[in-house]
Amino acid sequence: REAFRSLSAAEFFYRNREIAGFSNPSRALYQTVRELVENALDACDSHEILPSLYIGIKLVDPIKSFYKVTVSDNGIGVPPYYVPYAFGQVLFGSKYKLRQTRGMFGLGAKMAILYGQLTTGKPVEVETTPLGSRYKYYFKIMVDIKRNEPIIIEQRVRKLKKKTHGTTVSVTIEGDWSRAKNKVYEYIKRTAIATPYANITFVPPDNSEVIVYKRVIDKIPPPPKEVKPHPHGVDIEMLKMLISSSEASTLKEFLAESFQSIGLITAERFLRDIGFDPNMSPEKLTTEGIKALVSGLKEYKDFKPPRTDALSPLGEELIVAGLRSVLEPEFVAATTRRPSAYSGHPFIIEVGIAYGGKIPSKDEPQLYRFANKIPLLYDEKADVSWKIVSNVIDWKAYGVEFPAPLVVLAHICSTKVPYKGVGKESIAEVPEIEKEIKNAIREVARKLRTYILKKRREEELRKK
Amino acid sequence: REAFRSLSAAEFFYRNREIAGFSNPSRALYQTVRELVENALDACDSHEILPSLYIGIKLVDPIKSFYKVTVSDNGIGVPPYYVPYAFGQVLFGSKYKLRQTRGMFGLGAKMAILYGQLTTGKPVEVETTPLGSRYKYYFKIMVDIKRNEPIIIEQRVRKLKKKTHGTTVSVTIEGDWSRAKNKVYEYIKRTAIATPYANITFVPPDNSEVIVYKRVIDKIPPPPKEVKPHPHGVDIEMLKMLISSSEASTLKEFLAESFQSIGLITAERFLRDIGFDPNMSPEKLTTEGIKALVSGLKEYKDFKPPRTDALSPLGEELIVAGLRSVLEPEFVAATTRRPSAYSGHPFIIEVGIAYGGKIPSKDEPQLYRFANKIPLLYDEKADVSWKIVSNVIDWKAYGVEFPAPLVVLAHICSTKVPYKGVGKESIAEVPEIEKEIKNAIREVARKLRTYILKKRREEELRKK
Ligand SMILES: Nc1ncnc2c1ncn2[C@@H]1O[C@H](COP(=O)(O)OP(=O)(O)OP(=O)(O)O)[C@@H](O)[C@H]1O
Ligand SMILES: Nc1ncnc2c1ncn2[C@@H]1O[C@H](COP(=O)(O)OP(=O)(O)OP(=O)(O)O)[C@@H](O)[C@H]1O
Ligand SMILES: [Mg+2]
Ligand SMILES: [Mg+2]
Repeated sequence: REAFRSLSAAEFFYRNREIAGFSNPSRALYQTVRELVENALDACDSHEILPSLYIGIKLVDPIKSFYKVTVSDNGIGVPPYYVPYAFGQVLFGSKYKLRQTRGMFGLGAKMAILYGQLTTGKPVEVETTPLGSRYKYYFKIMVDIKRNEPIIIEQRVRKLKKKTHGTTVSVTIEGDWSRAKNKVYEYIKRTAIATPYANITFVPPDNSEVIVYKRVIDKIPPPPKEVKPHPHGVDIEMLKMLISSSEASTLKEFLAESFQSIGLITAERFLRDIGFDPNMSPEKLTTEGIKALVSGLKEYKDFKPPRTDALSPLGEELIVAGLRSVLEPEFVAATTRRPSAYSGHPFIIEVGIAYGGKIPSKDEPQLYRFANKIPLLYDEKADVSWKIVSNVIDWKAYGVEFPAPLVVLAHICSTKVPYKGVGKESIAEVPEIEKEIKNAIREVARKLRTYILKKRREEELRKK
Repeated sequence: REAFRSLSAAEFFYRNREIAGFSNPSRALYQTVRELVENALDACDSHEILPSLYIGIKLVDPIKSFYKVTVSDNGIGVPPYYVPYAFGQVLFGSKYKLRQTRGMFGLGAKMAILYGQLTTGKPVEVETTPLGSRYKYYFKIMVDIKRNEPIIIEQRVRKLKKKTHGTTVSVTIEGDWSRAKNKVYEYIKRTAIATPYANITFVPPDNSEVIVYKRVIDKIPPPPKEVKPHPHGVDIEMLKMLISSSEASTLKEFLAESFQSIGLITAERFLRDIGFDPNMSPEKLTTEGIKALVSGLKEYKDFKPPRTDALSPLGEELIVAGLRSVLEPEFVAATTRRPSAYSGHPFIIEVGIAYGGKIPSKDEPQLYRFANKIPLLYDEKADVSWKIVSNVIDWKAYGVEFPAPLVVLAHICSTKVPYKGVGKESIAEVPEIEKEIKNAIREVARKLRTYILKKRREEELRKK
């Protein structure tokens, strides 16, 4: 009487696309731009390439409101064998690793492509030259939704005369530029703040001027390294998977090889502490043994904290320079906190505060949110940073009385940003992260208070 | 240099479980209860069975904080062939239809089961007797995460002496009752308000008293019917899928059979209007023909509006009775709006307002949200209803000055509730829905104003 069936991952995200930010043409245009831009930037700064990005939106059918969105980069490119899957299979990608990247779901590009397919029927066009290759590969791809497989509409290869590398992705979607444009301009501007080592050119669809952000830093930050999981983030299923993919012959070698922050000596001491033979074979572990090992790993206090070379923060200098150039404030200060961790994932919180000058006065703090260098522009009220900035911090105690010209920038970078949804717009309330954001804001707010009090005293002296 | 791979749907939701509400033990305990309760209620009221539910939470390991959550119902049961998939395969279920149900993703039960697996290593236990069967089937199931397939740990059958039907599901998870209990009690209480035709017994884990909600209505509302899609909700991919699964030999028959609100005569007239031969074979449509048909279907004004026998609203009587019994207010009024639609999905907005009496005074309106009869308790500030209640409605104009004892109940029912996330906690900003919620609140707020003004006049007369 009930009709049972399964869905492919492509069917699921096609049917529930509003969950990924594709809820209407205006939001979809914004989301398409950002998914392609985030892929382009990852392809560059994960590989120590100074990014040069071209972003173009072209109105191709004014009656149906169809736009062609093109993003071009000088990144590492995509190996031709993987192009159909990277752009034609939902839940496929190269960012399922423990390393700070903008991408993490293996979904973003495909959502834009699916939305193009269902609104305009057009395939995505991908051109790519992988680093070191002398060929340019052209693909036209659609997603077979029922099977979650790529459909290659067309593919060509061309030999190049001069060496180059990078990727261009074009999707044609139904959009709404008039409703989306403020958010698109703001997203690109804030991306330029977060990536001052990138050249970004943006060509909008109406006859508005081309926007160019030239790089202001010629040195690329060291790319995040891939790390192994930290024992404090382990669970029963993760441990089972690590055991089945490990070739270690002893339990202590298994721990030292599979986890970060565990050396052979620590592994031996830990295992003896919880009553295991360090030289037993991992395959001999029973279900109860696995459970005991998981509890032990999560609770052991003497593992080193999570490594932070998997992270790439913005840095205080960059935050101050960015806020200064965009806002022209009277006061700017920033802090990059020491690394912390939640569930075995390292994270760093950075906060900047700008005050006065050309900042307009508002009834509430103006919050600029970033996560793994991505600007977050929607769902502000659902974000943990907003909860802290509006409800937890007592601004009066720092000399700020609303209405006030106050901007707060908050950046979280992590090997796993705890987004509330696959549309990547707001951050969930993880206790360790909440605590760090609060302390970071207080740290910078104290500097603001010093400045405000000093200014008031000078004001009073001047009156006498 | 980048390592490409795909994830199964089970791997994806295991890795990103906070997106489904499984972010920490307290939230996971709440989400586990609600996913099982929502399945139990669907199994009853979709099939005209007056629900009798048992909900039990048992502390099975105080040191590790493990709880066994059991939900038992007298619903339609699950055919034994499908039990392993229904409980062991992510994106598998019976609610992928155009009909109002609480479930819609084919994910909820599996998320609770995955969370149990990864925190306690224990399988889910399912007992079920399908309606009309003389057997009780027992299963112990786990999810093979890498393959997204069920693992049947154990299965047994027993012949029953007397006829019965229903399902019992038990998962053992790491939880946090002290942090979750307020929300769990509130969820069950509000569920009882929304389903006054259900008997609900709740046995909490500490030695607190057993909570019993006895049914106050002995008549079950007519269950929602399954309907075909409405032409205004069509897209290119949907039309292609409908064509490939249709056996109709003419285009007009294809439209009349595949869509609601299109009869053969309307189909013929519509097709001639947009320049198609009504008698051509659907298989002969070109890609351009499909696109033209999609535009035509979306824009044609003369199709009947979406059918509403796919919906089952609460009703004004029920809302008033529920608010009265729970809040003991001075004033209560409610409205069930006429059906509306977004993207071809019919929806109904219902609003209730309660004021004064035993309602405590607060600085803001107190909002009770429901969607397809499910109470929504998290992410209030991200919900479209909150946006309207706190920012759009001018309460002063209705005689309400804060702090005030004001409760607003908002219910949306639809063949597709536009949730913001798979955790089903807040509703996205769909323009048609926003407009309806606003008008529904205004309609009931006008009755509140009449009451408040009348009371003030009486007060003034009494003073003289
Ligand atoms: N411009 C590009 N240059 C190089 N590789 C790319 C580019 N765009 C996409 N890719 C590859 O395609 C994969 C899939 O991209 P997609 O956006 O769908 O997922 P993702 O970026 O891994 O995760 P997310 O869903 O969080 O964005 C990426 O992981 C990357 O390997
Ligand atoms: N108590 C129950 N009685 C009868 N059938 C059930 C019960 N619990 C689950 N099922 C069946 O198992 C399927 C899967 O349940 P699951 O909760 O995973 O998904 P869903 O309810 O369809 O959607 P959602 O993810 O939105 O909850 C259901 O569609 C239903 O057919
Ligand atoms: Mg991406
Ligand atoms: Mg369900």
